[in-house]
Amino acid sequence: CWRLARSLPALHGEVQSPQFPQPYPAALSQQWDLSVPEGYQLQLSFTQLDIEPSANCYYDSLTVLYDKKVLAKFCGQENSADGHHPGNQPLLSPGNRLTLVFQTDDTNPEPHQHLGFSAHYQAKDIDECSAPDPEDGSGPLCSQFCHNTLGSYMCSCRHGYELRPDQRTCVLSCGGGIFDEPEGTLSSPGYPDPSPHGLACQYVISVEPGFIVTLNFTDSFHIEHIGTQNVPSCLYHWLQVSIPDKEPQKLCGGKSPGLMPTNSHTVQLDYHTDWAGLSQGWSLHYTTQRVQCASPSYVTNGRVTPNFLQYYYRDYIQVRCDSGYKLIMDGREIKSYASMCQNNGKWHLSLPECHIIDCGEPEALLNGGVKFISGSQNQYLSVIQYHCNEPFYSLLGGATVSYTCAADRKWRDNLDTHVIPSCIPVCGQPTEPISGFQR
Amino acid sequence: IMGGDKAPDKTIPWQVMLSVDGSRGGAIVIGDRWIMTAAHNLVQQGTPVLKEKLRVFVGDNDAEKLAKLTPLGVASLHPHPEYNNPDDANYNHDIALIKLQQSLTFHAAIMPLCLPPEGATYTSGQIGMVSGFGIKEHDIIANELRYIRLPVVGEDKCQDSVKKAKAATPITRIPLLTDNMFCAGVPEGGKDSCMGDSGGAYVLKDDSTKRFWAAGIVSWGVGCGQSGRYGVYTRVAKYIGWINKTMEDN
Repeated sequence: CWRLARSLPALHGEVQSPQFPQPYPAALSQQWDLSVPEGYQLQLSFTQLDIEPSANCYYDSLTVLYDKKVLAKFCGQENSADGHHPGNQPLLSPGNRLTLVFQTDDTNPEPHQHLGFSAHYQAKDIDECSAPDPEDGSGPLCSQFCHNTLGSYMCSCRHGYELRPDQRTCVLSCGGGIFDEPEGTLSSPGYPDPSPHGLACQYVISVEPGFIVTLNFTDSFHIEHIGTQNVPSCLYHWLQVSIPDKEPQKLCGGKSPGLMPTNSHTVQLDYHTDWAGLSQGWSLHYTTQRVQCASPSYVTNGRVTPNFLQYYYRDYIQVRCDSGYKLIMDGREIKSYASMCQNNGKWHLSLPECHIIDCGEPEALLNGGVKFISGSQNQYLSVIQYHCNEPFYSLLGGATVSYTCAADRKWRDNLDTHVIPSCIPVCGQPTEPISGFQR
Repeated sequence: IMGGDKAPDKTIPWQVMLSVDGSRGGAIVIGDRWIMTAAHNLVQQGTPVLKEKLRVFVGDNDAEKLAKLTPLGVASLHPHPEYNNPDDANYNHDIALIKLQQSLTFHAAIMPLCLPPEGATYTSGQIGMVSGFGIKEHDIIANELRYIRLPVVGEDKCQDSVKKAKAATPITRIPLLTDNMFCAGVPEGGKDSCMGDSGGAYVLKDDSTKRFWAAGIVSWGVGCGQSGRYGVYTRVAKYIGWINKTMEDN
């Protein structure tokens, strides 16, 4: 916390005559300048006042002043016949300050020793709003709503109006600004009442790129025009519709433009009235639609999902190839494909192609061989058959020999295994038997 | 092989010829990376033979032609761990495996021999066949692979033969005949395996599958082809567990 360079006046305090509660000295002239913060009134309450009474408080007195103007002059004692005692009534300053002047004469003829006075003061909030007029008499303090606050006040305006820079008066609001919601309603100031004069209202509808705005004017449309109804000239009052990369269009007359597609994600509306004429005003509801992308073409041996009639901004498509086919893009295989409709109405990736898969050369079989039974180039669904070099090797009993190029690019047998068979040596069976006939 | 015949080409395609410092031995192809032989071919006087000194030849019945071929690369030698014969008197567990560096490709001249079938039996009198490049008649080493058909000899008969040999040569330590061995041969002599054949196969034929299987490995004998004496062979059926484990572990 910073210590303030100048401390604010206190909200309350006490003031007493010299030597109180002892009798005050003679021949005294003392002044107190009391103050509370701006926006408050100062209320002074006496807890005791015992000053030598005299007519008009001629000898000893306590004078209360505001801006050199005497508000009261006190002397005497409570319930005394002489003097002027404040009693229990507090004294309220017109402003936030008061001056007290305590004066005593040279003598005190009475045997009674007067004690002087003791008082406390406090800040009391001013209800500025209850003041009938500001000081300059220019009208109500707030032209519409006034809210009292401690030490101050503030003004506010009804819906459709906005506070002027003077912070007191309200003016009809254009309701302009930026409209970035996906849909909304705009209307001329005060609609359906006639538009005020001297308007220069700007409305900007600006939604996220990828969405396009459509304006839908209500039937109740009237902007002062010159010329015929069919060919109005928007000379003095107009509503100008500006779409990027297009010529601005001024609207006026009594015929509603109705539905107005803009094909843009931003639209600016400028409503102008001069200081004469009459425009009943206008109102419109705007909506937004997602930008449309072209429907993807057919992918041979594959399919595009999801299958929509139309595709819009942020729609995703995927391409999946039929079983046995692989995704190829720009000559290279890709694992998956997904493309999004962009905010410019174009797909972010061009469509891939589906090419048939290839199981590659079948694994060579040691002491055996492999031959193609059907298909070629090792493509999907090609069939090969393994064999062993007979009679020195044979397939292990039960081993399968036919393998088909499967969708996972492996040669698989009818048991779905991709392990090739083994050629087992044939033992103990010479091809040339020892023969002899001699006994 | 004494009293046998020359084996025509490709008739005994599992035959392997081993050579260590000029001494010849036989062995058997049992897989595309494994060869089986007698342990005493790989452990001589209690000392293991270096694998670099072992030359392994396959694919021909002519020893001279074989010796000109490039020997098969040997990856490792695996004599049976319980074979312990420093004094040439204990041929128990006379079996070993040789692992090759490269796989063999089988064809008509190279083919593996089957291992004993489950529950293999050695029936006395059953005719088997033994082959090798070892000594034939008149102490002449065979240049071409020879074979002979010999019957399995009953255990009692074989034990008697060994006992008689012991009795006849009291100062010579005749090896013991154990359950891990069996005998084959004819009592009248003249037909037998001999030096240079050891490690080769004594094969029996399975009647149902018509396949030859390795019943024995040429191991030892008292002399060769002598009357009343038989050749002693390692009983391979006893070692199926060790063979499979050794191949799996290596």
